Amino acid sequence: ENSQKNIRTFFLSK
Amino acid sequence: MFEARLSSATTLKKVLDAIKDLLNEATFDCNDSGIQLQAMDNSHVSLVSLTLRADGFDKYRCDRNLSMGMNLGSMAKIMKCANNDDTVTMKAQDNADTVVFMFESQNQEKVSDYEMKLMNLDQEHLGIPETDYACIVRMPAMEFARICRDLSQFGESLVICCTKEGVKFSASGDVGSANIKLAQTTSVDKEEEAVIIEMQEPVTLTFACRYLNSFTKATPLTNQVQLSMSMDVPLVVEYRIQDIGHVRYYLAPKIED
Repeated sequence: ENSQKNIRTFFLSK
Repeated sequence: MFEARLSSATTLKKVLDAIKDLLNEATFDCNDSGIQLQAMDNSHVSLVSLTLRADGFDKYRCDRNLSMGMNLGSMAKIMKCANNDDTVTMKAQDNADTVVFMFESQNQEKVSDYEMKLMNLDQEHLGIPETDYACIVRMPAMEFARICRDLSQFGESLVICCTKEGVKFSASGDVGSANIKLAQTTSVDKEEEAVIIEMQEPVTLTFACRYLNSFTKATPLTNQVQLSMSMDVPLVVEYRIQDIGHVRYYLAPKIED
């Protein structure tokens, strides 16, 4: 089963 | 002083319907160029980004930058009180802790105003880098909604496979498996019915159906939806809102461990 990633891991916090 | 007026409440009702499935509350950031909203859903799997440009409003005034934290459930209760053809005006004083929604009937004989308390939301803003996507698919928004709805009966995940010939959506589970293939439109008679693919390289990605179905709540806003994909980066699902802006949803892919 594929694991669901957190969106935050792809974008930088401003 | 902040004041933004739309001649028809329908647009704001549809915008709210497009975001309230994913977000309980959100901050509307207002400045002289318009209104922006960016927020992650509660589980931090998807990100909603809304832009409403100042020039798309019938009247727009924003003297000072203003961040209005709103409970979207409360806003929905208020918007329900507007008729679709009412003019809607949002108003707030500088540093206010409330926002006023004013609805005016077309014949000007009924005027209602609803004052809503604002919230202080501690929201994280994410910087979204410019990305050249491997595949961009434009297709009818209704068709995309139908595919997400149909395939979510067969599994929790939807696999999107895009090549230059077309785009394939697949799901599988206990019942069996389901595949829907859409070919790229060869002759475009009606632009809103076209399936257009811009491909640099083929892509196959897996996403949670639940979120895709929430994104399709934006379908009434527009005829076409745009899906932007690259391997192992978030999918972007974009709905343009005629003459005023767009709502974009970013969804993190499911990745094999």
